[in-house]
Amino acid sequence: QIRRGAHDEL
Amino acid sequence: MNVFRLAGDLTHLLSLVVLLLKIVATKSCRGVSAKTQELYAIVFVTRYLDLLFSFVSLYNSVMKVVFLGSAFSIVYFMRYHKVVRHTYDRELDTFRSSFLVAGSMVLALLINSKYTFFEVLWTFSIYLEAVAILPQLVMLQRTGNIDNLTGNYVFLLGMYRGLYILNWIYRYSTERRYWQMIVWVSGIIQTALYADFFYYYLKCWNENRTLVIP
Repeated sequence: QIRRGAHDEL
Repeated sequence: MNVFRLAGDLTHLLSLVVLLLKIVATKSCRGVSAKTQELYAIVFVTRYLDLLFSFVSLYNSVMKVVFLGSAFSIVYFMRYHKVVRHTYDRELDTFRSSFLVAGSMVLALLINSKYTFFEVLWTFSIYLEAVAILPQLVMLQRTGNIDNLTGNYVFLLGMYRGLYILNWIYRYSTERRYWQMIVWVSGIIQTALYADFFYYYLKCWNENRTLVIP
């Protein structure tokens, strides 16, 4: 599942 | 991952190291707001719940654990450490932080991109982080002479937010379908809150004197 934008930021 | 994001994360990490260093080395948390630190602990817990069910990268997971650990360590020192807790200026730290929590929760329930338990909590953490520095900024105004480590801690936190804005600009111009309005608006408000502090920090640094926020 590809997570949207800022969910891969801290 | 781009250079702005990496620099932002490392600055954030450095700010926490500086704060822990101040507390451990001087056995004092003078001038530090326990309310802001508790808000950050809430921010990290509600945002990093995804540690349990989603994996982005080893880097992300390690950083999340480090941020959580440092936030709880700082709160532990300020509230429970037998020496440090007596240096906490309770009477200068009077900001009603419960209003920030309640306001962020209401806003997260009203404005979010998906109405699910984890998404609402994640959005709440974004809103709460934006205002979590307020008790600290108010406390700095009341403290008078601010020691170097405390001033540098707040400065590094502000730098981290500024670098994240550069990271968003970079990602927006290089990635397709990268659009994060909730995060952007909150982040710009969060960074703007530091403007006043930055002004006095740089002014005092330039004049080579102790930081005082009028």
